[in-house]
Amino acid sequence: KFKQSSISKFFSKT
Amino acid sequence: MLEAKFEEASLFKRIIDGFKDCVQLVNFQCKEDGIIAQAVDDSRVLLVSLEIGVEAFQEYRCDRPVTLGLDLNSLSKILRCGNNTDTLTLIAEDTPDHIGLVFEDNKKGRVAEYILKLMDIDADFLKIEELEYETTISLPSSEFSKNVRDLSQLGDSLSIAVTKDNIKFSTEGDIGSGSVLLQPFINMEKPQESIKLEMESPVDLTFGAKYLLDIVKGSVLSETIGIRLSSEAPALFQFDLASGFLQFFLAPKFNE
Repeated sequence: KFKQSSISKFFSKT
Repeated sequence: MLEAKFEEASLFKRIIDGFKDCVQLVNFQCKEDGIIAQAVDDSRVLLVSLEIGVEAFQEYRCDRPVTLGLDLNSLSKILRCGNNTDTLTLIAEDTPDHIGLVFEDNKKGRVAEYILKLMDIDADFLKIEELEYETTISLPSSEFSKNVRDLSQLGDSLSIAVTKDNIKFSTEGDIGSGSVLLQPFINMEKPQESIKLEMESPVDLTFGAKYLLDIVKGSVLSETIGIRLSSEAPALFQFDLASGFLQFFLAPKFNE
């Protein structure tokens, strides 16, 4: 089964 | 003071139509060198990044940086009031609580003015670093849209697998499965119909079909779409403007 990852994990806040 | 004039309102309409269905509240940052905007969808899976360069405008003036918090639903209502071939000028003061949108049909001498109230949007601005990608493909955006729309009828997830020889879109669902295999080729007469593939190592990634269905709406902006894939990073789907771009960064689904 696939699990959706989140975009927040890949980009940091400026 | 911001005064940004599009030669044709249709360009700004298409830009907004390209991403208004996945994000609603967006801060547009206007600076001397153009307008940028960024927003993440509510589920935090899709990041939209827009850049409109000064060259995209017939006239552009921005004396000091100004942020416009726009509700895209409201903005779309006003954009529908203008005709595609009207010029469209966006006007804002230095510390605005509203923007003006002026549509002009110079042939008829018709001028339509609208005011849109701005929103105070509390959104993080994410740092988008230059990511390392294993694979870059480009193909007609109509071809990409068709594959996404066709396959998403069958399944909630859609896989994009790239080898040195081909690109394969596939899905599996309750009623059955489907796949589309594309091979790179160059069309010399119509370069925009070419399918290009550059690959360092093969990738096979799976994405939520609902997000890809949002992304294909960007096809109104460009005849081609660039897709960059890596097993370690969100996929990048890019539509180029004459000056600027609309980018979608989509977090993949992982096999548990």
